[in-house]
Amino acid sequence: ADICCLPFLAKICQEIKSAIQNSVPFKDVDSDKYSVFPTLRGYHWRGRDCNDSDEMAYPGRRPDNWDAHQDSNCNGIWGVDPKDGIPYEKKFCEGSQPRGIILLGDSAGAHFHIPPEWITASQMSLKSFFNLPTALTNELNWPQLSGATGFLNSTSRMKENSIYLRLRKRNRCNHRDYQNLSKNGASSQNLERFIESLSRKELLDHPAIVIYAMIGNDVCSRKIDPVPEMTTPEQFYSKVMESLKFLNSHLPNGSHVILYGLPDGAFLWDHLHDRYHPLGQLNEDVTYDQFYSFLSCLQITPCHGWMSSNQTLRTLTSERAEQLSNTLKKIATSKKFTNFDLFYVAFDFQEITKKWQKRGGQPWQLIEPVDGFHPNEIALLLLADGFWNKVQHQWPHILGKENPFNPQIEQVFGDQGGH
Amino acid sequence: HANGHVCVGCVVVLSVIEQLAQVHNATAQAAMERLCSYLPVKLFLKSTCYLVVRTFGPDIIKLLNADMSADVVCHALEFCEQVPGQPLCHLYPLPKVAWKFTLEKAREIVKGSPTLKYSRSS
Repeated sequence: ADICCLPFLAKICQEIKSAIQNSVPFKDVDSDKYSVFPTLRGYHWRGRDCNDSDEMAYPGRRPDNWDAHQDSNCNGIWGVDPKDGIPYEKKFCEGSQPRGIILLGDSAGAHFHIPPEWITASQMSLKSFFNLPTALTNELNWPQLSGATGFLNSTSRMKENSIYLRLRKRNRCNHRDYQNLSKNGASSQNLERFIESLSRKELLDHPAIVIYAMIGNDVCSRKIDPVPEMTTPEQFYSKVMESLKFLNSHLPNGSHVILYGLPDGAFLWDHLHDRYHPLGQLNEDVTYDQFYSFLSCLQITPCHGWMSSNQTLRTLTSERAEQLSNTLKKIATSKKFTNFDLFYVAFDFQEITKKWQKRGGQPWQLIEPVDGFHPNEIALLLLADGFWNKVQHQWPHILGKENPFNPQIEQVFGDQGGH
Repeated sequence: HANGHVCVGCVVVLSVIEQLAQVHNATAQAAMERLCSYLPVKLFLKSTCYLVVRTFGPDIIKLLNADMSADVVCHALEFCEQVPGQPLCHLYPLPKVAWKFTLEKAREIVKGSPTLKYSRSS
């Protein structure tokens, strides 16, 4: 039953388990935390390594000798302009203040997604499961399509782009400088177990924009009585401060940290409970209410507090979420750090619901249909859009300036080696 | 529920098999073969599917042919279990006939099955 018991598979199984537990790439020859392999925490999660046999060549670093001889920061810009002998990286990127994006998140940030075509018999075909191996080796997450670090084209034909792609469009020198350090089940209380997977050298690398987005697991649990399990504001404050101190000792000076608030998850019951779950659509016999009850009964629900018919419990969960958001606000307005400035952005689901309804959409279309819990790709890209507009409006310095050399970079280097 | 995920997995897979048979007006056996044929070879997914069908297929066919729901099948095959003192966990509306009686009937159908001799963990 446990295939990892087979002697010849034991070692590779151990390596895979270690990669997933530590949130670092399984295939990383030079151990610089960047990989040429997509899944198992590879370049679907962090910028693709451009030289996996040189630990000093990786996305986000300051260029080595202006990359006159090799692409040390994997942004696809290197070599010397024959017309004037000036290194391209110096010509196109010097003074443009490149920066990377790093997400410290949970399953929502990693874009947890189970395709409905995997369980919808009426639409099932040979094509339905082609992406199953990729999904399984990414822990059922799709960070390559996420709102923060996605670099692939949206599968839901949304015109909005991820935060990373917007940073790249603003300054092509930011190419490949993204890290999605999200984990299913992550919360303020267990971030310390994988925050070390963050890759940034204070003196060698460009500044980063770090988004701290623990948006649910501090109030969500599978327990029959989830309230005692909820993180208290005091516990939350303590752990968030620990994480910020860690970031201050690792991030290059001039970085920015944005604390992302928690949503009001009561939205889920309100808009889904009486709708049919994909398993119940053929015979109209399973609603999300029944689905939620089944998961709660088995004590494997991702969030008993909000995925419940108990109005009181839903309200309690939303109240605690708001208290934790207020804790983040308090930290953002009162704490100072040497290497980064600190901001708070609310998780404004109502705002994106209104935006979506203006386009003729329905609120339930913003939630993952199979788990009935996570924000789906549409929601994640609308949230990224709202986040970008808010930051650009209130704190434009965080995003950096438009690089006037973008056209030249594209002309000389094309897609800069892609992703 | 130590095996909550195993139970959900069983109910989801059984639901898909039932609905494939319904949609294609086919037998449970044909539906299982169809499902396995859709799976990629990578990660042993297709071969694991055929192995599961060979191991549990005969029992599943008997139970689905007796119009048992996915909940009942998964309890009869012991992928789901009702822990004493805990509520019965089910996804679909309960059968019109008392659950206890239905489950006893289902267990009778698969009694003596070689599959159930092994502990489920293997």
